[in-house]
Amino acid sequence: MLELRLVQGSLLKKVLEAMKDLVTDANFDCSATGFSLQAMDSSHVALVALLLRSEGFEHYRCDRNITMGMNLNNVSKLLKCAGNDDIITIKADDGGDTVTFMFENPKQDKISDFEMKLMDLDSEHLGIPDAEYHAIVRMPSLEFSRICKDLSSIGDTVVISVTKEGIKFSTRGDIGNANIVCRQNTTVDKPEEATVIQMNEAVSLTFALRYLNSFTKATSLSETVTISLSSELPLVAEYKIADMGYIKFYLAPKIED
Amino acid sequence: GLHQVRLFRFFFVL
Repeated sequence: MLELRLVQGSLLKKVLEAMKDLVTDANFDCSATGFSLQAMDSSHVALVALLLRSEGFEHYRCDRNITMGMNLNNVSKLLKCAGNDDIITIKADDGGDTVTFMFENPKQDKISDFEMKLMDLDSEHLGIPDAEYHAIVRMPSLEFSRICKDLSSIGDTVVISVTKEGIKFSTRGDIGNANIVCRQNTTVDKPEEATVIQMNEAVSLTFALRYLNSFTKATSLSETVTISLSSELPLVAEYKIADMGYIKFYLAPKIED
Repeated sequence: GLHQVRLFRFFFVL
């Protein structure tokens, strides 16, 4: 038996919005640790890893580990029926082939439930080795989103370089080229407005902007994003989900033949 | 030129 009650239901709505364009079908894994998901996009270039820790739920019952295969677009459609202030409860029976989403409005005078058929998915769960990153940059998530959007109107790929000077985003296209540099800036009113650069070694990697733009759908989940880079490794963009966990996106670089 | 690498190059299938 599985029963997860999330008071801040809007978080789940945002999580689905952040993932549904990148991944079509995915297995949600439920264990004593929490509610999690790992899935790749269809071209196996990008990966999303979600964790909502059990402590973040008002009520968390998971008698045995359950894997639930779902079409994320369908889950997103169901969650659009929940109000932003609704409490969301996810229920499933062990060995069952359905999941139920229940929505309660704050006044507790409207209760909706939606039952959805689960899918049997063959998923390739990837082992991600721990890595030492050459550079870790924390910056406002809205700024990162703006940069990816602006540069994609000029080019298809971005070179992200981190030096002592800052983090530089460069692109080139038919109309010309563009460079945006964000310097470390910790003299801000609020810590979430800071750009903080931790660099062990200068790094420069090329990525497809299309995927980075897709990752920025998670912007509403967190005011900051942490970008980790190492030469010869996928980029990690992490959006922390307050008190609950994270959504991390991995993106393989483009490299010289 | 540049080519897009897949994640399998860095991560292993469990």
